[in-house]
Amino acid sequence: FEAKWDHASTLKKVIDAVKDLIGDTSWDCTNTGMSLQSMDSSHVALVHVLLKSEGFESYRCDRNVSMGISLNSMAKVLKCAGNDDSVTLRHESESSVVNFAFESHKEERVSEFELKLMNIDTEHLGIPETEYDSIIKMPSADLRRTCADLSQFGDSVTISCAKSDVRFETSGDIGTGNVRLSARGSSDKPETEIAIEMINPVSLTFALKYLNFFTKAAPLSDTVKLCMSNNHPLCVEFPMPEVGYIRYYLAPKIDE
Amino acid sequence: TPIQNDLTEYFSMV
Repeated sequence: FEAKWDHASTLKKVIDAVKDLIGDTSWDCTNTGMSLQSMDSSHVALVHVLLKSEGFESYRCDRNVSMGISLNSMAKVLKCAGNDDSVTLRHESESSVVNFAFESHKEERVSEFELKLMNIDTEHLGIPETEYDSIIKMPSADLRRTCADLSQFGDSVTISCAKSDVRFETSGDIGTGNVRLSARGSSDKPETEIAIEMINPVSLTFALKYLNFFTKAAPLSDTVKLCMSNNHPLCVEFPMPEVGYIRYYLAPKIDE
Repeated sequence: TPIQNDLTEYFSMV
């Protein structure tokens, strides 16, 4: 297996977006790309990352391999790469290590690191294709700010989607808060658009703690998609055009 | 107060 990115920045951001939620995980490498799927330790949230082979500068995977890696260790290794350095990952069949090589574009500096692989029992969840009741596309910075703001007031947020707006509400010991975002188009700046596709109105409650973990992916993508159906986990997708995506799934809180 | 549901209530292991 050998995969090369032109710039380390994307991989750095991917790892930063998921490491605090899942810790150790397996990267599944096939000829179509690298992916990981992992639940957090409490089995409330799930992360699914796909990095498509087309998104790499070069990519080769002769035999499918599952590489168990501590994401905190991977973050440490990637700290040694400059944002504009190229990154090459290499793994040979049956080897217990993965190699990272970072090269500056002027080629005057090359650094190499070897990370020990771990044995990780992977439990994959089957996620069915779902027709969601409401899909909200919005700037990822708006979601990050909304979740951070409401976290000051409560632990949970109720997200309610109606035809032309979406409302985020919370309450806690010191008071209550809500943020309402209205649909807005923008032909010259599509990344600032708020688009709501509603088949049925939805109202679901989620732990803000997890949403704040998810919005760590905001630096990867200008936009985010919230896919919701009543009595169903939320899917939060950060698309990376031509590269892949990060999807987070979160189980709702339900009334006792 | 609402209780936190588990993701495995919705998705099954494969």
